[in-house]
Amino acid sequence: REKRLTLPPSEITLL
Amino acid sequence: PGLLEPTSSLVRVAKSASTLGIAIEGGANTRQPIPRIVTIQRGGSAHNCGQLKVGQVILEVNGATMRGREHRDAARLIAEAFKTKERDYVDFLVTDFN
Repeated sequence: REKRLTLPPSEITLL
Repeated sequence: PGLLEPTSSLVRVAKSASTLGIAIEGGANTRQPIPRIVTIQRGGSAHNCGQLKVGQVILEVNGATMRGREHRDAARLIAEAFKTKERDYVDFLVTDFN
């Protein structure tokens, strides 16, 4: 069975 | 620093423009646990430097590790490194290996 990613995506910050 | 990252390289970005000009994503507790460069803006210091690339992962900034830092903390550290008048450059340890 495929393992699913449970971590959320990240924000993107312009620096 | 960086000894355990055989593909890493140190890039010194001179503060040649009023902005650093990179966008980063990722940080601890996200799908991208170490910040990654997603954009390099034309005309910014990073673009002028010519050695940073989209897709590279930022391992250290001025010798400070990015590991374990949440996104906002990593972004703040980079912003402060660019803002400080103590140095006219920012050192990035980056790797192409994600």
